[in-house]
Amino acid sequence: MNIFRLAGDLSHLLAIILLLIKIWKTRSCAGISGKSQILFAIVYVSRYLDLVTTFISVYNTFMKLVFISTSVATIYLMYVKFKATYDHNHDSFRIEFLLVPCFLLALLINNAFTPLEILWTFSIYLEAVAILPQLFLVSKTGEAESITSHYLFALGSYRALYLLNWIYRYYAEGHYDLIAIFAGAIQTILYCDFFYLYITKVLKGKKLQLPA
Amino acid sequence: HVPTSEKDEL
Repeated sequence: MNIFRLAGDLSHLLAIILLLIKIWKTRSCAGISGKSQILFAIVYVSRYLDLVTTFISVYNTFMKLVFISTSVATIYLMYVKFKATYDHNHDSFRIEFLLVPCFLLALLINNAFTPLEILWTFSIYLEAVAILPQLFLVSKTGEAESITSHYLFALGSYRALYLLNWIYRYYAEGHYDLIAIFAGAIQTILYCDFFYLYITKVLKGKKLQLPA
Repeated sequence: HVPTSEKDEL
């Protein structure tokens, strides 16, 4: 564990908490993509299957359980409790266009051809693109509430901090995982346009609004 | 490569 890794995990946790606060306080999931949330739930479940096979640390187990349970809770809030506020019409991204290619790629490019390893690889590829339905929703509506912007910023920062963690680990421990690094870089790149808008608009007190 | 059993990252 190094400072970048810890900051990345905390940023990830903050993102999830911000999202839950937004939905709970406003009693609404408007502006949030249920499709992205479903993809994230698939990511956590398929990645953390090793919870039942391997014990790594209390921290590791705790965080995995938090990520799985909060993503299920988010889906419950969106599709059951605050269903009426869900922006169904704008959330029209077809997730099978992400699920199928990620799974095929995981079958082709993986570290070992075993079920757990393929599902881990699939989750890494899927996580890289799981935010696309959310970004698509923001681009369709042309704006995002500020708390949604903070959520997206924290979520994007998490993988960017992991990139620093991987650079650190490469030099400090000689450790690297090309699949994670490649997918993490793609994931971070997808947020760049949003980061730019966040820094130039939201941090200056303006609403995140896309140019018409 | 790192086997799944040794992956400590989240």
